[in-house]
Amino acid sequence: MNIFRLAGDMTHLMSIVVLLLKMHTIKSCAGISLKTQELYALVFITRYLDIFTDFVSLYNTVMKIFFLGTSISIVWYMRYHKVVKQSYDKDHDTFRHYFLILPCFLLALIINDEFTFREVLWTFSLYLEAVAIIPQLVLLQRTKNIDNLTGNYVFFLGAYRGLYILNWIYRYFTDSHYRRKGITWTSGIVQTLLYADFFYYYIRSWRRNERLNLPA
Amino acid sequence: ESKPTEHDEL
Repeated sequence: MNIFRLAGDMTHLMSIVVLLLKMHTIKSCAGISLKTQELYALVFITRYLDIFTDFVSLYNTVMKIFFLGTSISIVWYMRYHKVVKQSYDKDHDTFRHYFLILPCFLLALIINDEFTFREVLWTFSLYLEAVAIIPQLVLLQRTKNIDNLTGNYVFFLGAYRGLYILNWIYRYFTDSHYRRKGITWTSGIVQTLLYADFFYYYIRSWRRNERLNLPA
Repeated sequence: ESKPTEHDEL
């Protein structure tokens, strides 16, 4: 475990804490895309099928349980919590997430490291994670007043994979047992690039001390 | 020999 990986995991964790904080304390999910949240739940469910069979470390297992539990409970909150669901911006969250799921699944069937049930699903989860933010970014562009918690949530979520890229570079040079992981790296780079535009406006609004607003 | 794909990251 190097500092980049740890920092990546911590920003990922932070993003979820920020989102849960928003839902728990102000009982609101305004500006949050349910489509994206459902995609993340699917990402973690398909990626962490190994939770009961492969033990890497206590840290990994605990984190996997955390990501699985929180992603599913966030979807539950947005769909069923009688207060939270009222703030869900259904009319603007119209991206068809099925259009992302199907191509990712087909791609995982074609391009994978090993044609097994678990490996294909793992690969699918990487492809899907790379693009899962798209409905959220679309919703942000349609949202007039993006609140701080939502902006920070997306920022932490984007920073996480960017830090993982630094971790991969570090491991590539320092860990002789570390293999080439083309699928992971490519997906991670695509995932981070999707945030480029958002990062630009996020940092600009932060420096100018202005409210975050994405141009349409 | 270890598996072709080991997933030790999250």
